[in-house]
Amino acid sequence: LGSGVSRDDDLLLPYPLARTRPSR
Amino acid sequence: DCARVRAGSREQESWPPPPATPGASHRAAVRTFVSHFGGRAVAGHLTRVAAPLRTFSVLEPGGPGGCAQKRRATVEDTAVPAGCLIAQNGGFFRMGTGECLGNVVSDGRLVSSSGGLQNAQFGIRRDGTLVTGYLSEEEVLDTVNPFVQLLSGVVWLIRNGSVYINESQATECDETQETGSFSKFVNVISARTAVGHDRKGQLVLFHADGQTEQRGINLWEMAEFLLRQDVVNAINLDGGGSATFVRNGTLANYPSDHCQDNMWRCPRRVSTVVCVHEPRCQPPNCSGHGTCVDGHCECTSRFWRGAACSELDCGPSNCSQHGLCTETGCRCDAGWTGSNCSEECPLGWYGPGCQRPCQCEHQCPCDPQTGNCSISQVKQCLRPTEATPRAGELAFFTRTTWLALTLILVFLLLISTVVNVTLILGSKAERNRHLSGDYVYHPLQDMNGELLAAEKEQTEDTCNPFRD
Repeated sequence: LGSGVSRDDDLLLPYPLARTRPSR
Repeated sequence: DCARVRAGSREQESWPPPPATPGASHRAAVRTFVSHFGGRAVAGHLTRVAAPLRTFSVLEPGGPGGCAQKRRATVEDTAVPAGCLIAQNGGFFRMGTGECLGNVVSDGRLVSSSGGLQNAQFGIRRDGTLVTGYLSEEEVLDTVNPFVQLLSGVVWLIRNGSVYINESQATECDETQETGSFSKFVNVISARTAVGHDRKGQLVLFHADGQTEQRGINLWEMAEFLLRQDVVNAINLDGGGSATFVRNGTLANYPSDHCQDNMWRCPRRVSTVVCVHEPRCQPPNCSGHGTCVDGHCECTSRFWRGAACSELDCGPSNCSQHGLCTETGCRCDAGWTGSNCSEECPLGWYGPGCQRPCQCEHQCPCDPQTGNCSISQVKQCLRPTEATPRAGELAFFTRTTWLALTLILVFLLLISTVVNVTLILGSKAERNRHLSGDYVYHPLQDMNGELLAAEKEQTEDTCNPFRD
């Protein structure tokens, strides 16, 4: 009973994707 | 978070395992709710699990090795092979690469370490202690009481019965970074999942359906809901389109990601999974010496003992110090035999368990331990070729001799007894004859010597009617 592949379109991320955060 | 803490101890709560209640049910209790948060109806599940040390696991996507291969898999695809009764998505992952983020320990295996990154952690140590909060790298890698299950979330929701979200933001978000995204992450409504434990030491899984900015709940509402359910410590796990609830291997919630055909909703391929399963044994395979039945090891051999069938026990004698306890019993050292290795080898045998026959000339006995045919014994040994009895035959011969000798002596004794009795009886009869009935008269002079003639004459005239 495959339900198909999701589009990963409901993103809930704690940190912004863009910046890689520098280690302090 | 941006801070890495390699060593030392951080802010965390450790909850010791409750005393074991043998026979208590370890079945998961799943509650379904549709509750109102700020006027919004939200559906979800709350699952409570007793004895989480044996009924809870963190699983890698698609099975062991999934993190190393940066695999992603739906919760169903990971949960079904693992036999999960209840499963939810677990930790965060990098969407582009599938990399598992944070710390991951799965069934006693350290899968990945975040190097001390300060995000919210939830884990179970080998002794059953439930740990919630922040961990240094050193604490994650502890070997004294190592983690057997561990995963990372973002935001410590409840600490020791109080909402801890503000403190988490200070710890888990770099103040220099625009906190907009972090703050939005905390306050936006969406589908949410969480893991924690209650005052009884039961593990609690939470899931609420939603869709970012349209349906669902924010972290404050989730924390309040959990507090009302007597949850003492809890962390927030991945949400949004990752929020997935699987029951008995089947999807049992309404995920928010769209399928390729956006008419429908499809469960996301996620990373790690939190799994509630039948009670497992520690270790699950009972150290290879038993079978796991309802979370208890039943040892296969009567010599394996202990909760994990990992202790050999051959009884109080412990093989009489002359052997090694093995799963088939005592394996005796050279020169000893018997179930407890308490018997010396019989003559003519030597070696471990006396399994080997002596190889000496003239069939001599040998050293029970080494099998050496010591010279002195050879001299004493008899030549079997001269048909002389061997030690055993000699013994037999001596025994027969003794027996014959004994019989002869007994026979002689009988003869002499009969003869003696006959003689005694004969003489008695003789004497009796004299004394009763027939008897013989003996004049006294025979007895007392010569009498005077006169006396004799006189005696005879007067009263001697009897004369023979």
